[in-house]
Amino acid sequence: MLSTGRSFLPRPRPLPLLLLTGGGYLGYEHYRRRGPRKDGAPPPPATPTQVALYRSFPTRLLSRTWGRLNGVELPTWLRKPVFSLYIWTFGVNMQEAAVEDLHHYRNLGEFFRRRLKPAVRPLCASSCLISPADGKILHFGRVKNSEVEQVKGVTYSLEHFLGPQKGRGNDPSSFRDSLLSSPDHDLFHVVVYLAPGDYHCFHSPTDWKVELRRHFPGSLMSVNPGVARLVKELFCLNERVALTGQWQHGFFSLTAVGATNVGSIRVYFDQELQTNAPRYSKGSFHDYSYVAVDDQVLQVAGVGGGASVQGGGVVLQKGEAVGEFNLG
Amino acid sequence: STIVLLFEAPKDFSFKLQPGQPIRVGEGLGSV
Repeated sequence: MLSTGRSFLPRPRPLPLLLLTGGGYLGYEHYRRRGPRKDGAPPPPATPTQVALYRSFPTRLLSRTWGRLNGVELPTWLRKPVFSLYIWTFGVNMQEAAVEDLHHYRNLGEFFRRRLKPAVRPLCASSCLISPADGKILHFGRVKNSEVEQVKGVTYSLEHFLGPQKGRGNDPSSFRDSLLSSPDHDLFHVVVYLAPGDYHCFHSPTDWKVELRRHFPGSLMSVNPGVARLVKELFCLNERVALTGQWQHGFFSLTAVGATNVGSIRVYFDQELQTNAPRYSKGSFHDYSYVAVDDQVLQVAGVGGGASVQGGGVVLQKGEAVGEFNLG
Repeated sequence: STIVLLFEAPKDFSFKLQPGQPIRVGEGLGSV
């Protein structure tokens, strides 16, 4: 190399350098904040600069690369060791999987989308609302003042999360009140966090009718509880798909929020939906109405699974499979 | 990944949950 006049020093590459230094800094900050606090108080949220630094990471690109990598078909001999490592790392219960033979899954993406055996998830008959997913309850409660808690003490704006509502105009009432159909009602929320080893399909939590799909392209930061405690408005910054409609008590919505490793969201009855696509403009959202205006709307809706379209939207039954998260 | 449910319900709706509890598809979240 000396004879050719080239330097031994590698050429500086800004992206890996930024990732390493930024990641190191965030890791250090996270460690410092998580250190034992004498007063037992939770760590303070990250500063806007720290959040901006995190958001500057190419999480969408990383996510898509991760997805492509996991779409590559593995040779049969490699499948068992790779999936066994994943099962061991994330505590996957393969006894519940519809197909327990690891050789059946061609890649990690397919393994991640594995289905469950019938009847391993009985539906609670005494509750009008059931869990849509396997996971952990991150937070739940009543929504006050149009601010929702993603975890205790860390909030996000309801309006930013759902986007502007049709027909609201210059309505002086709060955003929360504008969603309610009766003064005797309140707005409630539940957040379910899905860990990497969990079954990643989501189901209808009740009998309801979906009228609108709103896709918010966005960042793909981690949504694990540690990050949700640090990044205010995390659920408004990340890519998400909000399905809104009506149930027996009025307004109802189910929103699937993506993350770095799980960047794309599929809704079985909506073949038009494309998430984690390279083109992305910050703050934009894309609506798709399932309410039939004419026959053409019904044709492009691409209804699949057990869902059915009626004049007023897509009718979902309690427990019915609605969609899934995918790697990348 | 995360699922967020936001819904309208009568004021006496009550959750049958604990923060941090593991949950599975089909288990009850609450009722009126």
